[in-house]
Amino acid sequence: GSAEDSKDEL
Amino acid sequence: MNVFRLTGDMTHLASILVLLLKIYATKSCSGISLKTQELYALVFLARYLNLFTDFISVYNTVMKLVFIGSSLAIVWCMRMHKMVKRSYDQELDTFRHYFLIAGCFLLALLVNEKFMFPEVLWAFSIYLEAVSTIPQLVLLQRSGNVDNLTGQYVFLLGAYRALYILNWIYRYFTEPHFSRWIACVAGLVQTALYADFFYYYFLSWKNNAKLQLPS
Repeated sequence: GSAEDSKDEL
Repeated sequence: MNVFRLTGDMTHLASILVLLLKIYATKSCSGISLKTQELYALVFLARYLNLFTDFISVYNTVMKLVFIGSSLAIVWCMRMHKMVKRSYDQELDTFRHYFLIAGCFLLALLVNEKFMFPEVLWAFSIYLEAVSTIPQLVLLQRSGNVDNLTGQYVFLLGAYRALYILNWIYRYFTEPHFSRWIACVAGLVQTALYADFFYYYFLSWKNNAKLQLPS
């Protein structure tokens, strides 16, 4: 889902 | 990683280096809002909680440490370093930033991707970053003339999020399940706040004149 991968940015 | 995001991160890093240069070289923080620096330290602490739990890449970890470390060092410098804190425009830096913190936290409780502690804090950090520059922009308008390094600092700080918007557009078209509407809307607000600063910064560059913000 979007919640997990949204942490790949600073 | 795409060129927009990498350029954005480098622009963000450059803004911090310019600010560190200004404080270190001139031993002065005149024109710099301590409240904005405190808000940025809070933004990084709230957003990078997963620093030690989720390893994404060496780059990601190193940059998070640099952002947290530099923002805390700048706040420490402006509060404790005897020479630097003497040049702090305390009587001009009076924006009530605690209202920004409370408002963003409330909004994060209401609007987030998942009602989980890390997600609420992440949304809080995104909203807070969008408004963090307000005390700094208010201070610039009150202090009239802006020294070059301070002007460059604010310009780079505004430009980095504009590059991130290009990054989100790029990822939207190249990644199937890409959805980052919270960061995108907040990023648009954040960049829009710099609109008039960008205009006067461009004028000062075009006319090769001192940066003057109308008070």
